[in-house]
Amino acid sequence: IANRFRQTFAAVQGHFRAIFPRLFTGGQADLVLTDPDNPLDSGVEIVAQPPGKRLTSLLLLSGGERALTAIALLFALLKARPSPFCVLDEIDASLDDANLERFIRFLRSYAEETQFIIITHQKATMEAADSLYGVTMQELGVSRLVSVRLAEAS
Amino acid sequence: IANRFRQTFAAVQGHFRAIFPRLFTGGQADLVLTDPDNPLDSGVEIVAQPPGKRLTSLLLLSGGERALTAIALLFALLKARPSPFCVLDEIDASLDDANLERFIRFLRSYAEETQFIIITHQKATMEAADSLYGVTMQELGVSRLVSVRLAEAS
Amino acid sequence: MHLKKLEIQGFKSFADRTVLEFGSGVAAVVGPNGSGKSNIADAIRWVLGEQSPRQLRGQKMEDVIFAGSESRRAVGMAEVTLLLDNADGALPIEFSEVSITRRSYRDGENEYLLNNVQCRLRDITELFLDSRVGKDALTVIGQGKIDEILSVKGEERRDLIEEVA
Amino acid sequence: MHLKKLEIQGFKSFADRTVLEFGSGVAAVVGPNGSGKSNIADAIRWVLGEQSPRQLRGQKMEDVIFAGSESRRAVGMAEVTLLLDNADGALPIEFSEVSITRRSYRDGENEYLLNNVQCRLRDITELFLDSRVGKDALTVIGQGKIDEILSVKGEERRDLIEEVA
Ligand SMILES: Nc1ncnc2c1ncn2[C@@H]1O[C@H](COP(=O)(O)OP(=O)(O)OP(=O)(O)O)[C@@H](O)[C@H]1O
Ligand SMILES: Nc1ncnc2c1ncn2[C@@H]1O[C@H](COP(=O)(O)OP(=O)(O)OP(=O)(O)O)[C@@H](O)[C@H]1O
Ligand SMILES: [Mg+2]
Ligand SMILES: [Mg+2]
Repeated sequence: IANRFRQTFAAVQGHFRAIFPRLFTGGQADLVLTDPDNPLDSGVEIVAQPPGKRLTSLLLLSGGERALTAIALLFALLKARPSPFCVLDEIDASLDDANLERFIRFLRSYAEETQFIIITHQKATMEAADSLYGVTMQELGVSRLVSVRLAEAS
Repeated sequence: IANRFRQTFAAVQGHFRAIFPRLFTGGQADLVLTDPDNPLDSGVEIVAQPPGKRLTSLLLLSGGERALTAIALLFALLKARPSPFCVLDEIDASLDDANLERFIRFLRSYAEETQFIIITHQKATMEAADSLYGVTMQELGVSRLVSVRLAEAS
Repeated sequence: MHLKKLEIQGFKSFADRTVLEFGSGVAAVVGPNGSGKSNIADAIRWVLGEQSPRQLRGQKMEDVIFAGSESRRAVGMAEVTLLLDNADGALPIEFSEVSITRRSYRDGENEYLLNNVQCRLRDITELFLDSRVGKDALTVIGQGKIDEILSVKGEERRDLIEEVA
Repeated sequence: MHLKKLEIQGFKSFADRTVLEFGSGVAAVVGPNGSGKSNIADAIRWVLGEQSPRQLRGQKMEDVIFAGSESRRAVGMAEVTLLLDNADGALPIEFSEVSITRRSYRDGENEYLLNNVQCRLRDITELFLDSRVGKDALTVIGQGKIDEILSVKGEERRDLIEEVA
């Protein structure tokens, strides 16, 4: 058990170290075991340093930087052990246009192994999807599906 | 003291009842004192019912409905006692286009009494502002102001 | 394994039977505030066995059953079915298609079905055990919850990695 | 009363002296993720007397002083000045313009100035007492904090209304 955990931790850590600088176009990040001798009881700390900035605590990161860091970790976990499908609810809400583009590129590249269902209000994400499902409450209080043409969605 | 509180509570409650249906184009909302006999110790509960829906707990409201309900309360407090200025940090992030338009209309109407500084990524909010301040980190890690033309902001 | 179809009826704001058919790749769900998008994410988490009302933004499990609207009466049952393509044999069961169904009644009674045959919740959780799909894995990241990966304690993050192990 | 100018130097990511001049109406602050927008909101909350590091997204008060970057060394002092137009006499002081300044040093020392004359924090909080501006009133609604009005306990919501009374 402990060995399996160590192997998986090393894989996720490796992917996280590689994905973070690609999402942030620079900088570095790491996962650290707080108690490496007892992996099954240890905590896992996240270290994140956006490009050009001093290393600081996660608290000082901006809203968008925190979301992008969490997304990097999510992709690292998916890379270590791909999941057949994954539902994401407005995880792109706080990203600016440049970070949104980079996130979308990642999503597309992971979509070969994992089927994604992403709930979003961002037009760029809608345009990058393979299929679009519109939900509406034409009858107030009752949800129904409608077909959506991109021009009217958002 | 208790009288002043009762008067202010009644004013905020009245405004909240009036503003909510205008922001949601229907429905109703209320503020309720949990212990009306002891106003200075009482809690204040929020009741919100979007148009066409059953009255349910705040928990079941959607992300955008919660934000819009909180915005209605904020405007009710500002109406009861206008504040000279108010800083709002991405309070429009979870609103869809229709709710965003209604929020912006409200903001504009309150901008006569209150000066607003609003941090946003939403283009519609930028377009509705009287002035635009761009913040950038051309030198990584160091913030600086830049002048912004609307076409490039977001 | 991938998702082929999701059928929802009487679950939260989906009073009428609603069917979503999925292909591969990225499916975007869009619509106005309060229209029922996050309720779809809740339906997937629920049919995979979620037992905590708070994870479904409710106070009691009954909150998932359509409570009525201005024009409709409340219903007595919520039902969600997930149809999965199992041609790759990822799920340890003989079928090339697997459907799981959950029903819940106002008296608190829950029914689970595997390929339309009644079973226990345990049968469903065991089926998904090695597949990395389930209510606890990263299968559903709720609205506003992405930040939690950063704010939970180190031990909880370890659990995330253990699940992946 | 309204905001005329905000000067920031050495506060968080604003290593260089930065001046924002405000007119009336709605001012929008825009820019990429991590560029320093929320730090401006923090600067306003700070100069109005905020004492809690957590309200400024830090762990200790020293976290507000520019900590350096790849190309710059850390500085020893953070300073923010807020210039207010008081032509309407909303603030109980003889001047038609009022400036408040806060400085903080790495040794934890804080200085407050009112129209460039050193004063105590109490003098500033008393000045704003009846004006409905201040670190606790609704003057600054931080990122992601709008939802808190709904999720706090009923008693805390009463406090909000009492502030307004
Ligand atoms: N049991 C129920 N019966 C009827 N309606 C319900 C039930 N549970 C939740 N709802 C309704 O569902 C709506 C919320 O839907 P949901 O959270 O899916 O919206 P959304 O599309 O995600 O919106 P947003 O874009 O704002 O996040 C609420 O208005 C709520 O009243
Ligand atoms: N004391 C400090 N010294 C130097 N940099 C700091 C300091 N405190 C915070 N920062 C930096 O400021 C940045 C965050 O800025 P801020 O939160 O204002 O971004 P933002 O423009 O609001 O972004 P978003 O759109 O993502 O919310 C972080 O990258 C952080 O490293
Ligand atoms: Mg939602
Ligand atoms: Mg911010």
